[in-house]
Amino acid sequence: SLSDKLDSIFRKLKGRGLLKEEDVDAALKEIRLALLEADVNFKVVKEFIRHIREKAVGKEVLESLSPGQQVVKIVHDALCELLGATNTRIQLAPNPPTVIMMIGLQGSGKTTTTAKLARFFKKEGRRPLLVAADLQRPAAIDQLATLGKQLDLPVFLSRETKDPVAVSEEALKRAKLDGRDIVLIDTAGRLHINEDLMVELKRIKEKVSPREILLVADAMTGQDAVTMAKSFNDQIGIDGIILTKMDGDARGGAALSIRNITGKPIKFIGTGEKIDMIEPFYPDRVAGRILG
Amino acid sequence: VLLNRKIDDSTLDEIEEILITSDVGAESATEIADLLRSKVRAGEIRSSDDVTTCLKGEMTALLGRSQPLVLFGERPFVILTVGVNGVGKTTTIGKLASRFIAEGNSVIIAAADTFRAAAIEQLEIWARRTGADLVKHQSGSDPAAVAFDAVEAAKSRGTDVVIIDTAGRLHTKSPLMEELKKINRVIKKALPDAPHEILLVLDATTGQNALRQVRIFNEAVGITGIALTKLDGTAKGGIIFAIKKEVGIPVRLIGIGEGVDDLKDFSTEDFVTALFE
Ligand SMILES: Nc1nc2c(ncn2[C@@H]2O[C@H](COP(=O)(O)OP(=O)(O)OP(=O)(O)O)[C@@H](O)[C@H]2O)c(=O)[nH]1
Ligand SMILES: Nc1nc2c(ncn2[C@@H]2O[C@H](COP(=O)(O)OP(=O)(O)OP(=O)(O)O)[C@@H](O)[C@H]2O)c(=O)[nH]1
Ligand SMILES: [Mg+2]
Ligand SMILES: [Mg+2]
Repeated sequence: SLSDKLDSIFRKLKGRGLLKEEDVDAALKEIRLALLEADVNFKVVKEFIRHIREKAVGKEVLESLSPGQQVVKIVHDALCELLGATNTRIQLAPNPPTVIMMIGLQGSGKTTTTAKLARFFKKEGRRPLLVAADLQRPAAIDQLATLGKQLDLPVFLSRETKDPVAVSEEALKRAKLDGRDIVLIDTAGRLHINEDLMVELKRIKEKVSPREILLVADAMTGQDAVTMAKSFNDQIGIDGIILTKMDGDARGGAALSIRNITGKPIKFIGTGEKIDMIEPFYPDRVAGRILG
Repeated sequence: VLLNRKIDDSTLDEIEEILITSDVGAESATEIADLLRSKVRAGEIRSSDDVTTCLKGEMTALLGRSQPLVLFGERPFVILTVGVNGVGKTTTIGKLASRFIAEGNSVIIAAADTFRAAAIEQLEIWARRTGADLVKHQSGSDPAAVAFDAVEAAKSRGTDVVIIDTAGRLHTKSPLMEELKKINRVIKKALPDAPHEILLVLDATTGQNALRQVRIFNEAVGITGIALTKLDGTAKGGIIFAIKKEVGIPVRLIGIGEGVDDLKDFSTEDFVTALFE
């Protein structure tokens, strides 16, 4: 484990003493490696290591922990602080309905997560409306319709149009007529470098004024996490992040990268394929997992 | 990005950064950088142009020659498609079916993802688009039975290729990996030489976890080829170096978009060039 590796670096250091610069630098090499292996972005790691170095050098070695454990604690606490955020609840709009828009790369888990959130809100006593605004992927409408049926929740869809903006607008009108207080819009997966599709997202945003735009990202995403999250945030503006497939064994460094580059809170994690497998995000659990 | 100038530590650091941000992995990136460093010290590399040439040469040698997907042996040729959730299995099958049909083959697609919402409907659309036949059962039925029926149908109709779609599954879920082993065994009951290709689909945006996926799927059913999807994005897919080094499984195909024609044979040369763009 990282703790063991760091213990061997600090073997010469006993009980009372200060964490010396050269020992800390040796430890930082190991920590840097651990973070890169965990898929934390290269530049984010660089910045983070610099931040840790400031915190660790010259610190007094505590009686209760080995020096290695102490450095791990400094790193773990710093990770928690960076990952954590205060605003992790979905914000409701002052005037209903609250519109929530799900965006992200292809296959990240948007459609499944849209349904998971709908179930979550239904359990809280709300009346969500699901909106099938992915008109491009084969059977995307059927996928959301099937999930809506499982939840006994209405799904707004249209097989007539190819315009997701029109579908979203119509869905909002329908939600107001039917007294639905939450509108969850599932959009097609897209690349942040596809200009037309990013314009399409902007147009949906303009027309329905979402209270929350959530970036749905795969926990196993590698170095590209920073590029794509920054691009989505710069072009569309995101309010929060949902990290999916956390039931796998990916270390999840993408969480730190995306949080760091966008400054936006991670609100939920997906923990399975079934519709009830979504949980609020706990920074300390993810921090421990990133460190490995 | 590496303009012709004298080699120094900062050049080699830059190279390590390019490699790491391409998902090559910290360990492999350091190995490659160290190799270059020793060549610089030995005087084999003088300018940074040399470095680029040497680097591309090293990486090309590491990946080896391309090994495309070729139909061989008795028909039907059976391809079992596997991988974790959302990587592009179903879409890749649609693209493959289209390619085989364009080459004059008859194709049966087996809808053996009987679990996920609208998985069968999604594949029905691809079958219709490409002219492939579809073998499907009810949603929720036994995936092994679908695979078996598809191979049996191919045998009786004289179909050239069977491509079997399976549900996305995380390699960490042992009941799902057991189900995959069962699908594989049942295919063999229908045709002892099948599957002729067990194709693992990997997403180019995936980081170091791709290596774990390869290891565990390989242990479970034996992977004979990899399809690397979503290379039309900004992710570089550098993890394939570590994969090649560890298990030697060839990347056969790359996905470069969501359309039916967005499938190319893997080319080592093109991949290495794209890595440094
Ligand atoms: N194990 C696991 N699988 C998940 C999770 N979330 C989604 N999935 C699966 O990931 C795959 C992709 O999910 P989708 O909801 O279709 O993804 P999407 O982002 O809507 O895909 P596109 O619309 O094509 O961009 C499916 O097989 C889902 O069941 C999760 O938290 N854990
Ligand atoms: N940009 C791009 N998108 C792709 C590529 N291949 C697949 N996709 C998209 O990725 C998403 C998921 O593709 P699927 O074929 O449903 O993936 P899957 O592995 O079958 O998913 P599950 O069955 O849910 O595990 C879809 O939106 C596809 O259009 C590719 O090469 N490039
Ligand atoms: Mg979707
Ligand atoms: Mg599929």
